[in-house]
Amino acid sequence: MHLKRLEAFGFKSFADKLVFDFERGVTAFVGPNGCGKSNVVDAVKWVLGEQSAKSLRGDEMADVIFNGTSQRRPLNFAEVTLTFDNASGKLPLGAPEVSVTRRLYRSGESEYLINKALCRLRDVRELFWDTGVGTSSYSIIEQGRVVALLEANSKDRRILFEEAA
Amino acid sequence: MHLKRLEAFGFKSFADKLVFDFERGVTAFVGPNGCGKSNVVDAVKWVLGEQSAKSLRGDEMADVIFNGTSQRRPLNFAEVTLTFDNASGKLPLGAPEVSVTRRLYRSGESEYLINKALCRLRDVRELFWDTGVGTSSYSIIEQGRVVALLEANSKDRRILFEEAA
Amino acid sequence: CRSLFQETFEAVKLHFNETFRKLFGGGKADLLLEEGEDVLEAGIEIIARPPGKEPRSVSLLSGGEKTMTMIALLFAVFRSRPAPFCILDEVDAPLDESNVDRFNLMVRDFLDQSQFLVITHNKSTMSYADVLYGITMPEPGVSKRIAIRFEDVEKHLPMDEIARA
Amino acid sequence: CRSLFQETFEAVKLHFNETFRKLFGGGKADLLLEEGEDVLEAGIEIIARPPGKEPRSVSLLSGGEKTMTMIALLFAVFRSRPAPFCILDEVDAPLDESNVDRFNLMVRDFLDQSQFLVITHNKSTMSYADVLYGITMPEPGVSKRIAIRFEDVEKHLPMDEIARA
Ligand SMILES: Nc1ncnc2c1ncn2[C@@H]1O[C@H](COP(=O)(O)OP(=O)(O)OP(=O)(O)O)[C@@H](O)[C@H]1O
Ligand SMILES: Nc1ncnc2c1ncn2[C@@H]1O[C@H](COP(=O)(O)OP(=O)(O)OP(=O)(O)O)[C@@H](O)[C@H]1O
Ligand SMILES: [Mg+2]
Ligand SMILES: [Mg+2]
Repeated sequence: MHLKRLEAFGFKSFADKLVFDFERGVTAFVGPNGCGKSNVVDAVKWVLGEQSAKSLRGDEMADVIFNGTSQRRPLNFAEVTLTFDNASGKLPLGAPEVSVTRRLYRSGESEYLINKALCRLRDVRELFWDTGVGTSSYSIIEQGRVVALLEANSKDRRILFEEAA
Repeated sequence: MHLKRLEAFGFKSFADKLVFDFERGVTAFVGPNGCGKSNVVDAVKWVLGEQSAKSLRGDEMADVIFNGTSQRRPLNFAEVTLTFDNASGKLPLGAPEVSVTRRLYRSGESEYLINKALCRLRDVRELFWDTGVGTSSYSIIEQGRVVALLEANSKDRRILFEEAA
Repeated sequence: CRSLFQETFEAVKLHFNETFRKLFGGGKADLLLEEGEDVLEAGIEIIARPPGKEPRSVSLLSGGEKTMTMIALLFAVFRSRPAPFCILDEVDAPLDESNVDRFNLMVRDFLDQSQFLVITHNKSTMSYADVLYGITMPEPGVSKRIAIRFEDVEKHLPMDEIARA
Repeated sequence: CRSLFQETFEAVKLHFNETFRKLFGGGKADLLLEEGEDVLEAGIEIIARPPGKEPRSVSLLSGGEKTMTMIALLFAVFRSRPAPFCILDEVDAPLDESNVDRFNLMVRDFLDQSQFLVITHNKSTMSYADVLYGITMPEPGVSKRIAIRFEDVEKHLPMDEIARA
């Protein structure tokens, strides 16, 4: 059950639609500071159901919508779609590919879709139940997280184990 | 008033005496992880009077004394000497060079010397009064400090200004 | 719940010594649950001893050694609870050349069970990747994806030149 | 005391916009004292706008942008309160190639009034240094100083080979 594709539009600095296709193996993202590499990580966390704006480096969830530059106006919604290869059948959907989409409008309205059909956040969570996918803190290591784990006191470190357990 | 020389023996990983001579300009320290580069920074902070073991990455001050390896026994004291060029006369001592030495014995006894004459910690502090030298937090930026300053809340950041003021 | 945590903890403990020894080329590492507390509340203490050294506490280790220790712990958790994919954002930043190699070799060891997305500024890490995506911002504030070949990176072409290629 | 802080704050504020614009090649930055609080208690808020971008808060900036912003602030403090020497331990770790250059050029700007000691793993930073010291550990746990020439570093000789040279 590996990642096939990530599509993002209106999410943070992705004012123009961006598509990444993934192979098995190691994919490296490179580029200058501030260009959007960590925003890709945020997009994956977000589409999988991240509820904490702070963990996406924002103050409120609307901060993930492209808020304009000196040359471009802000956009009105953010949308990310993550597509998985399901040849192994691990995801309980009987489809060879499974895509999850999340949309957030500036009005605050929010939508989730599985294979383009509207659903609830809870359905996304149940879909990935027991697969090791989710906003699980041990398989997504954000920039600065290693330092944070080192400085965490011994009680905070438990979270890493609790998520894995 | 620039640094001329740093000598360290028995301090952290400096089990063999180490001497560094400095020129004006930029001196870069390089080398593999864990070899002693940041220990040089700790040595400078320590000889200038650092009182917090935690700010030297230890639990107690005795942690700065070389505590042995699988091949070498621990040492009984740590000693660091920092020598300044005083041609500008900024340091109120009428000497062309000024050296500050700090020694710590495992017994807990501690000594400070200025130009090899025993003195008190307070004399070292007064020597550098108003020169911008000291354990001032804005001219010694330890590994990880930039990250800490970024994550500090707005009240903690004041410390940077208060030290400079 | 208590036994599930205990089980996970024991598994991670076992793998941690293995991953640590692999990343450090020797030495040993351990995990301890704080004594006198309920298994569901106790903090987790990390013991790490790089080859030939006798550090009294993890805090005295260098920046790179602490990072390698935490990477070993994360891979140990991953070994006990595999996930389909793992995202690592700039974990190699504090590592020297040989540690970057050992980190990347460990990533390759895990490829049989997981897909990896890594974000990096490090040329050696880029050379280990199967696919390289560049993310740049020819228009300020708007991310753009570009194809990158490792040869362009090796020649030290600045990202904006690669973008025009 | 209150006026001394206010004076320092105003001076740093002025220099901050200058150092920021120099490090970012444009944009603007500012410092604000929290309202409604005594000058001696108020926290300090950082406003940072890289060229062409409109970030709503510093938290949304990238790892490298945050680091450059904090480096600008540190240099602004240094400009208001010069010190004879400045020690920077691996501040360049999260920076891309062009930001590493701009950081090193700023260090050179300050050389007329201060001496710099930098610790780095970055070859570009090494090329800017006037003197290079290598610190290695041929015997585990015991630091050793070695002379390094930039040509050895450039050829990517591993540190232990350079040590034998
Ligand atoms: N809602 C938003 N609208 C527009 N731009 C945004 C938004 N949120 C974040 N950004 C921009 O995205 C940029 C940060 O991108 P990101 O963190 O992905 O950089 P990066 O490539 O990881 O860089 P680094 O190498 O420094 O870590 C910032 O400049 C920020 O202003
Ligand atoms: N009291 C001590 N006795 C012996 N060794 C010590 C003592 N205190 C610290 N060390 C050792 O010093 C080493 C750390 O050195 P230091 O932090 O200077 O490394 P570094 O060169 O800065 O590495 P990095 O590039 O990873 O930051 C550790 O391996 C630690 O075990
Ligand atoms: Mg980033
Ligand atoms: Mg260090």
